[in-house]
Amino acid sequence: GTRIVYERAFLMNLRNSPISR
Amino acid sequence: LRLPPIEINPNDNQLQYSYALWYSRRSVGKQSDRRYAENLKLIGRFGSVEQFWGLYSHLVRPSELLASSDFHLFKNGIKPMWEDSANKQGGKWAVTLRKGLVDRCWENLVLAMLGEQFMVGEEICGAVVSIRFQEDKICVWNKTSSDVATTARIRDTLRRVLHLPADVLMDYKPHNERLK
Repeated sequence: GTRIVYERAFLMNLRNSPISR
Repeated sequence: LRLPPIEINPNDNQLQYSYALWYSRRSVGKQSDRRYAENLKLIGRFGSVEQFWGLYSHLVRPSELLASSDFHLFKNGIKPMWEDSANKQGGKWAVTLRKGLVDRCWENLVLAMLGEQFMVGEEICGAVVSIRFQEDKICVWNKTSSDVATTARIRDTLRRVLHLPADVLMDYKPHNERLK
């Protein structure tokens, strides 16, 4: 199947988003 | 070690794999395999980008750890030990870093691994950051040490994502050289 690939910039952008748990 | 599956919020950005983060601190003197296993402490597990940041943001930076400490970030289900069935036939790339570089390099490596930037299928087992007195070390473990194309690809990706200076030492060792 398709692999879930994330660029560094995308991951960094989520760093400051509210934690979902 | 049997743990329940990791529950992921449906709104989260799921990762290709789930991971477990471990901490260890080496005891003084030569360490037996059993002792090594006893020193491994599971810190947490995650399966989404959001869960990763939730854990990571509570951690000290590697450079703040006491000397002889390691963080081990491995795919869920793979113990950070040579003896694990996923590691037995594998090996690791080790990058030796002078003091001051390890935090940035470790973060870049972790993000590349979680984001599947290595493009070597199932081959990546995990990564380790080791804090020592003189210098620090970062390692990437893979499954099949005899797979020359894959190990070369891992080396090239490591160089790229860590932005390593040309003079940085990198060496590859199959685990079975140590098991013998």
